[in-house]
Amino acid sequence: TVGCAALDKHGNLAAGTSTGGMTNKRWGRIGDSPIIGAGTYANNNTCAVSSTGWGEYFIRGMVAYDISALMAYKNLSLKEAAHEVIQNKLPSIDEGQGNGGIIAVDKNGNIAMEFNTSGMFRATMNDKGELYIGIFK
Amino acid sequence: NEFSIVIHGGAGFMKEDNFSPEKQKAYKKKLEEAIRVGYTILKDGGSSLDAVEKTINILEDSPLFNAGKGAVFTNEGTNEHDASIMDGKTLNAGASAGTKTVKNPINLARAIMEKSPHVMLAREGAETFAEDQGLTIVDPEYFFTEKRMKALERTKASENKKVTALYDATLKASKFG
Repeated sequence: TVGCAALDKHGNLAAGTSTGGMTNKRWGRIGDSPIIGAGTYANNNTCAVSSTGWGEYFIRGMVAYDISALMAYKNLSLKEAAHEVIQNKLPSIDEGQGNGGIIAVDKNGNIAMEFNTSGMFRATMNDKGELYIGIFK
Repeated sequence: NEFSIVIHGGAGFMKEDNFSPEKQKAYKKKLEEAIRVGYTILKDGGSSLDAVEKTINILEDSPLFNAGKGAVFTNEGTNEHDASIMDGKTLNAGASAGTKTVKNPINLARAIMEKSPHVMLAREGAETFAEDQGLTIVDPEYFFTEKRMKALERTKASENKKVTALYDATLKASKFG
């Protein structure tokens, strides 16, 4: 799965996700990537999020929207909300099976890259042109 | 930050020991190429939607990632793509599921968002809509990669071993997008 979240100079957030799904999938199985609120969510009042991981759990957890909701209703920061959903809520859904992560940017350009696996291919750039690229935790 | 951008190419249980320096370099190079596309759009005053779409296009066109060209195989040996996009300003959204012939599924998701009254289209109908919108259509063979076919064969072989998924690393890993 690949994804991107961005904040532009006009203050507009957007997020997108694209995937081939899971190896050996059958019966027209669909994961979280095309589900708005699970794999992808964006709201100018909070944040833009793209998810990657075990889709069934991300759908049940409504992961992308949940991060936005924690910011909107609990006034959590993006980092706090992402940490709460990925590290605390997801694994508890079914005995630690909700593996994966998210990337997100908030309305102020703050970035979160939260994952509960040993690695996630990821990169960020800010308005100063500072580049970060990571693979492992 | 006046603007910023972040991308991912999938999460999983990759270990540094199993990743050669050359392999790490290849992934990092493609990630940098992709994010610089989006960064340039944003720096020049372009929209976040354009940055997201064009950045994802680079990753979709690479065989390294499980999307577009590098998509994994289904049980039937086909490649089926899903994608979605959302505009934070309008809360408008578009998504496609189960397409086999659309070269860049994120472009289809955006076309659904902007040029249809719907949020999600699936399978043959979504492909027809993509054709109507003039998106690039490819033969399903375009998505074939040796690496992903071998992964499918390994997964199927593991299934036949009568080992439970819980303790089988290949099967467990196969769940990840």
